[in-house]
Amino acid sequence: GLGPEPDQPFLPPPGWVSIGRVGPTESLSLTFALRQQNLQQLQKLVQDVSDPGSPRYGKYLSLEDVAALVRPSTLTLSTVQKWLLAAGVQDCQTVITEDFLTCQMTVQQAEQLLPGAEFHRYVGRLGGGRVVRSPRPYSLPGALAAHVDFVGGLHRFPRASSLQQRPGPKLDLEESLS
Amino acid sequence: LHMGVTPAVIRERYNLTAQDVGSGSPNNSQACAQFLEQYFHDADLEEFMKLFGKSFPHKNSVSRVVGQQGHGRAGLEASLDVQYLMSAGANISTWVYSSPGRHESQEPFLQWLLLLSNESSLPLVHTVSYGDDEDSLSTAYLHRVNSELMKAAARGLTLLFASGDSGAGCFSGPKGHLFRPSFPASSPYVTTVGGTSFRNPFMVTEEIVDYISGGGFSNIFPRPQYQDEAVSHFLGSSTHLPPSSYYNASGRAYPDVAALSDGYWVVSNHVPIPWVSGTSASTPVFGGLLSLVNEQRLLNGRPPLGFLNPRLYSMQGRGLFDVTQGCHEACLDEEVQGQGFCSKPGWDPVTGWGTPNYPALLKALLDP
Repeated sequence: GLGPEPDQPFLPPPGWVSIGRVGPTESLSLTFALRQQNLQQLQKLVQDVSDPGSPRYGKYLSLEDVAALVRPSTLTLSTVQKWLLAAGVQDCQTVITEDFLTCQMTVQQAEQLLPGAEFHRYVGRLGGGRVVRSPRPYSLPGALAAHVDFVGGLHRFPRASSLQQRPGPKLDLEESLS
Repeated sequence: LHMGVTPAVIRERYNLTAQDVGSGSPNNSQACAQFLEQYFHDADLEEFMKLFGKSFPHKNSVSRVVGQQGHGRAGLEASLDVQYLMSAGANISTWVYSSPGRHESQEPFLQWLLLLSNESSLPLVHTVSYGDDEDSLSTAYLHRVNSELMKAAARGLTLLFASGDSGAGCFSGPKGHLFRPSFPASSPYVTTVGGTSFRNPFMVTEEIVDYISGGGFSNIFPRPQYQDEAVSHFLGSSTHLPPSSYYNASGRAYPDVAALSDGYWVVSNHVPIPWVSGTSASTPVFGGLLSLVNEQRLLNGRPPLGFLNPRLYSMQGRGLFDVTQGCHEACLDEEVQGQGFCSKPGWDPVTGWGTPNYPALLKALLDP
């Protein structure tokens, strides 16, 4: 198999603690980012519609136009669908652009589909909630490499807000008034 | 004199009159997005507007919540985003995306991207305070998310991201220290908002750099053509740049613009909280002002602003107050001694082109 994200750090960031492996029959939701088409054309269109000097300035695309441009190839859609069906994964939803597929499956199915993955439940120490993630990298069958950009729901943890309450500045009314 | 940043202070500094509000038209709308387990409360928004919104027409409730709003305590971040988006972009229909992750295995930011790809009709301006270190994300993920942001740009959506609250950031690698860019702030398809402070924190004065203001150069995305001239000018004319080994000078440089990020009043769980700071505050403020510009463009039969950067960089700072004093924080080591980049006249990787001067910005952005 091939790892589509070999450089993705897969250990939990500080503040997250594993409370153990998730049971094989528990349900998971994974998102498959399917390979898009015509990205260079899309890039050129973005330049044109955003450049006030272009005759196409402000002539934005509808979601349906975007979908027609980037929708994955029939080969990509059928290859991924066959792979999922072969693993017994049937409960999937797509989006209008058809370039994401979110599927519900059991942990056991997910670990079979993505060799190497091992799902653990983590709790955030500072009220960060609970998430299920894999502390080990996953791989995909070689035949899928050209069709899936990455699988979401394995490694990336929610990020805490960096907003802060700073101590108020020292009030020097005399200086302010002067 | 004032005792911290409120909508009145923002409106005064950025030259908004009581008439600079939305018309309530259904054609114009704005949104903020939440990816943490954070919720806002309608009661807080109402109290905030009662305390701080008397001087301008505004809405007292959000028009639509997309996703789940939990029933727990309100979060400071969520409260801030809603309250300042709705007081800068006053009287404009506002949506809140709440994507805390419906399932324990979902990635909330990815869920938001999916929502964008699944709704034909969306608000014109989106402000987002989420950001991750570029080095914490895989190259495959970074490029794919960048494509998603490009899809949004093609549709004429204006996406504003906070530049982050760690200045240039710092990564301790095997070869020593490097600055640490933040993503999606570093995407070439979003407009990134940095942060400023008042020179005198108790008066509406000119602005200086807020030392936390995120900024720098992407290690992943090359510098887009639209900012080539501005960034080359900065790099070529700065006399005190950090050592070149700390950053990738040919990467996408950010932020693009800035707004006040220091000393805000926020109402959360019925309590007015002072001195709240972060670029999470400056982002909804800038977003609200762009929504006001969109309002006027739509009234004049123009298309909405869409992806702003190519136009912004061609304006060369027109419509913005240039911030020319101060530096942001970075690695605490002998080489840079805690200092990243410094602001200077024109564009810089600390405050971008500067902060909004609304009447001038409107003039610059109204036509064509």
